[in-house]
Parts: sequence; C-alpha cells; structure tokens
Amino acid sequence: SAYNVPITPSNLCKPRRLYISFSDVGWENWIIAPQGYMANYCLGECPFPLTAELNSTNHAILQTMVHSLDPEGTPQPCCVPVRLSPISILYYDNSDNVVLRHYEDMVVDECGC
Amino acid sequence: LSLQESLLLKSLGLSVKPSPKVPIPVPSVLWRIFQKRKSPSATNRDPMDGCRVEEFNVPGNIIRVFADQGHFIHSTQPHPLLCLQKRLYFNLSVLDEGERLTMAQLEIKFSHNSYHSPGHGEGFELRLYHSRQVPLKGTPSLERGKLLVEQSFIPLHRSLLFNLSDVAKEWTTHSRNLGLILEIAVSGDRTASVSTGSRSLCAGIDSFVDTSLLVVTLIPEQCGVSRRRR
Repeated sequence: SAYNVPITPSNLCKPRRLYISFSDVGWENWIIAPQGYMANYCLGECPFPLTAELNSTNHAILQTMVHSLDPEGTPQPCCVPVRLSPISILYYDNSDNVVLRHYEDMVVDECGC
Repeated sequence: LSLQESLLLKSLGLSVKPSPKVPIPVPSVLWRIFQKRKSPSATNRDPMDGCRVEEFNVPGNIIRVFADQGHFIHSTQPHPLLCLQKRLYFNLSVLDEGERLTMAQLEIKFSHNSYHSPGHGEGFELRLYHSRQVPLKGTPSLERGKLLVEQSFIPLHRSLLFNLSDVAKEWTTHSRNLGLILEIAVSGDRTASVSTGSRSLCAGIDSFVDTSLLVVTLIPEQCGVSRRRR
C-alpha cells in the first residue's frame, strides 16, 4: 500500500514510499519475519535541463535535450532505481524447514534518469 | 492475485506457497542472523557481501535448518554401556539444482545446561557413522558405514556442533543420502566400574533432546557481481 503521502510540489523523479505487507497477501502463515517491509518505487519526471541531483546518465541528458526539441519524436528518459538494497526473509519452506534467505535488490534507495 | 502471486513466489525461489503443517520453533542461530541483518549497521554493508554468511565465514544466500527425520534404533537402552543408538536423516532433496552447498553443521542438543564441575564418572563417547542402508523404521539390522566422528565428552553444554560439510556435499553431488548413525556410549574409563547400582551409567544422557542440520547454500547467479544486469 503506497502511503497516501501528500503530493509533493516537485514531481521530479524520486523514490516514493511503498510498504509491502505480507499479511495483505495472506502470506503471514509461512513468512516468519519480517511482517512486511518498505520496498518503495520510482516515480517522476526527467525534464530538461536535468539537474545534478537527478542522478542522470549522460545519455539521459542527451535524450532530454532531444525531447525538448522534438517532444513527439523522442520521449523523456525514464525514472528508474539506481541504488537498491537487499532484505533477508525468514520463512517455512514446503517441508516445514526454517529457511533464512537473502534477496538482493528488494528495496529502492535511490532513483535516477 | 494468483498469477502475480505465483510469479512472485517463483522469484522468491518457491514453486508453490508453503503451508507449514507443524511449524517448528525458529532456531535461535537463524533468528540472531536475521536480527543482525535487519539492524541499521547491516544496511550500510557492502552489497557485494550480501551473499556471505559472516557468522560461519562461508559464501551463501540461503540458510536452512533441517529437522532430523531419523528414529531411535532401540526403544530402550540397548546395552548397559551403550546409552543411545539413533538414525539421523535430513531430507536435503528440497535443495534446488542451482544451489551449491557451502557448509553443513550438525547440532546435537541436550536439555541440560549445567556448568557445575562434573562429578567423577560422567564421561561419554560419541560416535557418528555413515549409514549403509535406507533409514526405514523398524529396520532390525544395523549397517554402520564409515566412522565419521569419534569424540569423548562430558554432558555439560546445551549442544555439541560438528562440521559435516564434506558429508553433505557428497549427499548433494554423487552419493545417496542414507543418513547417519549416532551412538553415545559410556566412556571407556568408566566401563571398569560397571555397577549394578540403581543409577544407570547413562543417566547423564537422559537430557538428549534431538539433532538438526544447519545447511548454507549459494545460488551464484542471484548474488552480486556474477548477477547479469537485468
């Protein structure tokens, strides 16, 4: 459930809060911990001129320039995760063994264009 | 939700949604590792070592604790000096093809946790053998295979730990997993004083609870550098 955070005036590309609750999807009987976690997601514009804090690639800077000259022809660059972190999940497997498993790229920490 | 759910389960490495029938208590070692990884200091950890189990200093992104599915070979004490004979069997068939086993640790648990200085005559001998036949209930004969561990001990601590990585690697690569045979006997220096006294020489082993096998595996393509950028 994405918290209904107040819409920030800036709709620039940035991480948005998204909390994943395992009980919302009925997984609480086999996932021991955590009960949920903050996964977040990326949303926002990558407008011209791309400022430094937008974590953009050289290609994205080029693309925004082309987009500003030819909006119909070339879209704006996408707002995507550029730094993610892992989580570990403790759960029961199908043979009732207790498993602690490490999953990479489960939390969005930073977004970029 | 069922399609999304099955896709998400698959990405979590599960074919179907687990539905634990008899959920066993969470082993404290897993709980400790989980809590440590959740702590703020861990989140600043180098993402490259996300697939390393620091507690055992081995590579791995999955840690499982297997409950023992073996059974006692005799319902009562088989011999005045042989206190316990038990088959140990851990069903490692749940490991996926792509998992590489990097460590296996056997834990033999006792319920006591006394630290008093042991009185004279509390020594025992522990022996662990490969089993040479399928661990079926009621199999009368006892086919011991190769002796893996032989150790004397005084029943002082809550558990004894043994590194069985080589044995478990064999089970997951080429040899059949026929389990193990655990024997705990009165130690040699006590056999001379076998008395018919009321207190059995095996009394100190009554606190034997059970055994479990902690297994660490690694799926290389799900870890750090070797993972292809999606």
